[in-house]
Amino acid sequence: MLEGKFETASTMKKVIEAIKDSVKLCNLNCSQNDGITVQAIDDSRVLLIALKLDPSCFQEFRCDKDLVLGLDLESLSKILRQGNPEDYLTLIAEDSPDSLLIVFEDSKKDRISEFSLKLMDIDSDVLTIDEMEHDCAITLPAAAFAKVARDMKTLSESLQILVTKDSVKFKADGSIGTGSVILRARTNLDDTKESILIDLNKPVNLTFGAKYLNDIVKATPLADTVTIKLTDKAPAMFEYKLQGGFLRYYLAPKFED
Amino acid sequence: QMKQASLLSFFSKA
Repeated sequence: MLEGKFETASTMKKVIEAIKDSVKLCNLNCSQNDGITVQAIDDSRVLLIALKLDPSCFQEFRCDKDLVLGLDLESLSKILRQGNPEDYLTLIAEDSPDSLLIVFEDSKKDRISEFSLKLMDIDSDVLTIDEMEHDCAITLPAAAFAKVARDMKTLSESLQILVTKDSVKFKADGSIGTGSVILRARTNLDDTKESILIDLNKPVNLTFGAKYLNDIVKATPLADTVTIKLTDKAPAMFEYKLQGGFLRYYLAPKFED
Repeated sequence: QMKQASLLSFFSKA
């Protein structure tokens, strides 16, 4: 039996909102040691989502037997919207489940809402992602990255990211004209989450689909900062850290044809 | 013209 109780529903609500536009169906893997993990790839095989919610993400967590819960994320999102962000949220499943029980509790108002979501058999590819060597790692405010990704998408369907030891430059080249935004590395000791940190082994110049970057920044409400690891001619990794876990996106680059 | 790469060119199926 699985029983995972979150102190607030907001984490799960934000996680599902962050991934449901990229993948429609996914398997939730549940185990006592790892908590809940998800790996899902979008239909175009360009963007991969890796979610880890350790048992420490939960107020209470037990999973007697490893479980795979196949979910339609649009349906899960409909149910998660029924609860308030500050409600307790508990996920419950039997050992051979055909549904997932989702319970919201508002202890102050003595309100308990229960929903049952039908599970599905989902046959999806799982990819082996090794810890990658990277040419550079950038940590910046998640909102600053989201603004660049959203703004530049209006100019071009591609966004070029150029990193040197003291700045990150985003460049868009579209039919109406061009644009660039430079963010300089800075350390803000008073407010460390406002810092822009660049750890550079080698300068990087990579181009990504603006549409996918806009899917990634849907995770912005989950964390103050995002860490981006880039390597020449390889997929980029975007990480939003959660308390006791993470939501990562792996995005394949674009190349000159 | 830029061409979009696939993740399958970088990661193998488990």
